[in-house]
Amino acid sequence: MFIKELEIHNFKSFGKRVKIPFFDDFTAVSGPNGSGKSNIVDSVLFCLGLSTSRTMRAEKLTDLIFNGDGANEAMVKVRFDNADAELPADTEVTVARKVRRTASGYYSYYYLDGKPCTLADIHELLSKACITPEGYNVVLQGDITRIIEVSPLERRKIIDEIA
Amino acid sequence: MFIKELEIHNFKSFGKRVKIPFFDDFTAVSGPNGSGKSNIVDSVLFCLGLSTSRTMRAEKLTDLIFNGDGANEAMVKVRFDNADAELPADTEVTVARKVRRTASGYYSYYYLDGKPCTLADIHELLSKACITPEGYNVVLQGDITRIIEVSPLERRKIIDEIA
Amino acid sequence: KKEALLTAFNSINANFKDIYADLSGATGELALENYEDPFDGGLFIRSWQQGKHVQRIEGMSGGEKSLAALAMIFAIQRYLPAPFYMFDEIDMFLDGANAERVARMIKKLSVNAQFIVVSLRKPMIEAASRTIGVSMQEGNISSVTGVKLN
Amino acid sequence: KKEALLTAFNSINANFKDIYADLSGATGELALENYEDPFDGGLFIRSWQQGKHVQRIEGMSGGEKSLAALAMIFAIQRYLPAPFYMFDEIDMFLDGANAERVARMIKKLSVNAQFIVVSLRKPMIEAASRTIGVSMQEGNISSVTGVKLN
Ligand SMILES: Nc1ncnc2c1ncn2[C@@H]1O[C@H](COP(=O)(O)OP(=O)(O)OP(=O)(O)O)[C@@H](O)[C@H]1O
Ligand SMILES: Nc1ncnc2c1ncn2[C@@H]1O[C@H](COP(=O)(O)OP(=O)(O)OP(=O)(O)O)[C@@H](O)[C@H]1O
Ligand SMILES: [Mg+2]
Ligand SMILES: [Mg+2]
Repeated sequence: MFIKELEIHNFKSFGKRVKIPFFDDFTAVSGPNGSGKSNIVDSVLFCLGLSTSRTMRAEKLTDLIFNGDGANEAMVKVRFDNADAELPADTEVTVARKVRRTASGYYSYYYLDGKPCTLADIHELLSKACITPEGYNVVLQGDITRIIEVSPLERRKIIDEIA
Repeated sequence: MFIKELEIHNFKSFGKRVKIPFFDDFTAVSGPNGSGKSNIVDSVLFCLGLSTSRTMRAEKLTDLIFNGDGANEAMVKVRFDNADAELPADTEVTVARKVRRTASGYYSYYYLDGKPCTLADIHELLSKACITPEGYNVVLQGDITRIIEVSPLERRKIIDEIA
Repeated sequence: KKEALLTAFNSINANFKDIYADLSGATGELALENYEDPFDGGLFIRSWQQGKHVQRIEGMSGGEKSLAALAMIFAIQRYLPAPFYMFDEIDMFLDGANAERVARMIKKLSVNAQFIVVSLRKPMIEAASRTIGVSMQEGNISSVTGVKLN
Repeated sequence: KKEALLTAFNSINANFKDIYADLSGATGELALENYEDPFDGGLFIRSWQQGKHVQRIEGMSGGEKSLAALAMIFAIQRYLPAPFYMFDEIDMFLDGANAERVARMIKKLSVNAQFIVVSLRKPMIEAASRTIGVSMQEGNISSVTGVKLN
């Protein structure tokens, strides 16, 4: 299983709809400071429900909506190639998430192959392929420094979570 | 006033006596990871009494003595060119510091132009040229990250110290 | 609970020793402060070269520290393999030679899993199969400028 | 005490605006949370490009944050000038263009003061007047391998 395509619209600095193709080996992402590289990583964490808004450098979820032209909804879609049936699902699986700003706060919706579902559904499905919020498969900018700077006690807690 | 020469012996990874010439403009220091670059910066902070052992990544002062061949004393000497008389002293001023391991702990000696003196003497002299422990003229590896990660309150304290 | 921690620790430590030797050429290990009651103590990262004293991660240089932290992350990933990995500028503190070693290790691991690595450094970009360029356009909008094949 | 803080703050802020515009091409400022009683609040670093919303340092990218932190350090140094400066890998998070801008600024400042800058990046090494090479020899002993003139 691997990420085949990422579609981002009005999430953080992606004010225009963007579709990014990915392949099943080693892809580098590069560009100037502030161009949006870390926002791509954040968009995957957001869509798969793997992180809190704190790890995405935002105070509240609505800060993730593009703040350029008054957009009110952010959308991210991750299309997985599941030909190797690592997930108990079709040969292609799509996870999507939307956050909409409302007068009193926000709505957050998750979708699995186009049908509304809950975060728990997504977590259950992804855990079959060892993708969990505590997993170390996504290393954010600054995580390396954090592992070095924390106390030995904090560092042990990393192993506790995994055990 | 500027640093004209740095002499290091048995300080951290400098097990052999080394004399490094410096000039009055822009000098880069480069080399592989773990080769001793940051130790050069630490040696100046150590000699001029500008920092605690914590900022030099050591638990206690004797950890600064080269741990290779059983050396018991670390020595650093900073030679300043004072031709512009920025310091109220000769045209050349030398500050030196030694730390010696003893059975019960350590001795730490400061020298000004070869004569023993106290840390207070050194601080008083250097403060005439705006070189103080709170000053921001030495930026250690990781200081940039610290300024970014600290709380706004901690950040304001930087200005408090300067005022 | 203690059993589970010790099993995880021993297996991750075995991975760490392997990977750290590959990445840095020195010997290293993870160590628990208190093996009798692990929840009572912390976890150390230690390393030593031939002839050098054992040093804890606190006394290492910036680059040596980040290599040790990376080895720990890779050791955890070997224990709990995932189908895809995303790394964001993990090579910032490394000199050219170490950045190349890390890039080569990722290249090897990418045979069995997908790796998406954000980096500004040449060794990483050159080791990847392709590079996706990102840039800021009019109105401060990010866009993907294309995929360069290596 | 409050007077002293406000005087220092205003002067450092004026420097910061100048230097940040030079380094990043955007507009930025330092801001106190509580101007009436500064000791009761913190210090923010804010920046905005034409058309972009004002953002605090917390929301910036890694490179943008380190440029803002550097501008603050340079602003303090302009307020309290010293005869020599030592920087240890201040350019780690910067892309090529930003690393060049910082190196150029140091080159300009080195006319009036001595700068000793530890760096692994090309833009900094190329801007310096000379480079001192450091390496690890037998028995894990550091040595200075020579001075290369640029
Ligand atoms: N909701 C939002 N709307 C518009 N722009 C946003 C939003 N949230 C964040 N941004 C902007 O996204 C920009 C890019 O951030 P990102 O962290 O992805 O950069 P980067 O490419 O990783 O840079 P670096 O190399 O410095 O780490 C920031 O300048 C930030 O202002
Ligand atoms: N007392 C000591 N005796 C011998 N070696 C020591 C002592 N203290 C520190 N060292 C060694 O000095 C080495 C170099 O450290 P330093 O931090 O100067 O490297 P660096 O060149 O700055 O590397 P980087 O590019 O990774 O920051 C470390 O590997 C450390 O083990
Ligand atoms: Mg980034
Ligand atoms: Mg260093």
